[in-house]
Amino acid sequence: MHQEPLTAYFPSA
Amino acid sequence: MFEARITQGSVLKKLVEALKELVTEGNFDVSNTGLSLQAMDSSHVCLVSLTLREDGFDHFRCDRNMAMGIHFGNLSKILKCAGNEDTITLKAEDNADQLTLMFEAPSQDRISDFDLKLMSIESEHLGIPDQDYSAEVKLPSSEYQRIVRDLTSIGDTVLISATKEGIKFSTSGDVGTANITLRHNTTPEKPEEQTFIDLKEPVALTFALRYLNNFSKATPLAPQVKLSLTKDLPIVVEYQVGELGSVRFYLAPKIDD
Repeated sequence: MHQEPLTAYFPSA
Repeated sequence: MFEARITQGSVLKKLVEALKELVTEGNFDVSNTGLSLQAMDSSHVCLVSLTLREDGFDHFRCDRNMAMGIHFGNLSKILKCAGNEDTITLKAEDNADQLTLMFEAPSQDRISDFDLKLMSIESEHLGIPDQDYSAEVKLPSSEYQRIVRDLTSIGDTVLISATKEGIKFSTSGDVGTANITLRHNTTPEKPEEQTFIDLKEPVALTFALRYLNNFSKATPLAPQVKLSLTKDLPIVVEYQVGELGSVRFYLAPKIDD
């Protein structure tokens, strides 16, 4: 299993 | 000119202790609405979002927006010099390269000030949308701390599943497996000892226990913690810090390769 970085879920503001 | 005074200085001490191992540095963004921080850990899978409202402070003044780059290990060293009962005042001139922290003992007979060198930090701000979650669970923060601590001794990851039966935390490792289920329980008289499960649809996600365990360092800040879960999205672990604001931790789920 792996984790995507949070930037994959939330756009840069 | 920025100036913020908080009578209950121990709150700032607890906040920094809760953050400093996850994020080494970040910008305190100050404006006339308060103080906020958004910082990711070095692997960018977890994010801390701190919001302290202007009206939660005993005095707050901010003439212009500033980003103050803070090394949390260094801030922690300074805050350790404050007494638990001290009033703490944060001060900085516009475009300052240092943040002054003033500690006043309740008896007013001891006043100290420390200057923390500020850093220039390039930080990436993420736009986190307000959204409805499939499951929101409020539970005693001490219970959350116990669950993640106990499971960390068994496994590396936890499957959190919320159903109408309750919320279940499952892990496995070399020694075997573990399952802990909490049910909706509003029987205790004290609200902070109750467990509320607000379920819109069942959801199950896997997370690294190391991070969930680290978030529980915020336990001294609040009697309750809220976990918010939605399929394929980061979990939110939120502590309300009295009337002052909140600290939220976001953690990306583990997904199959």
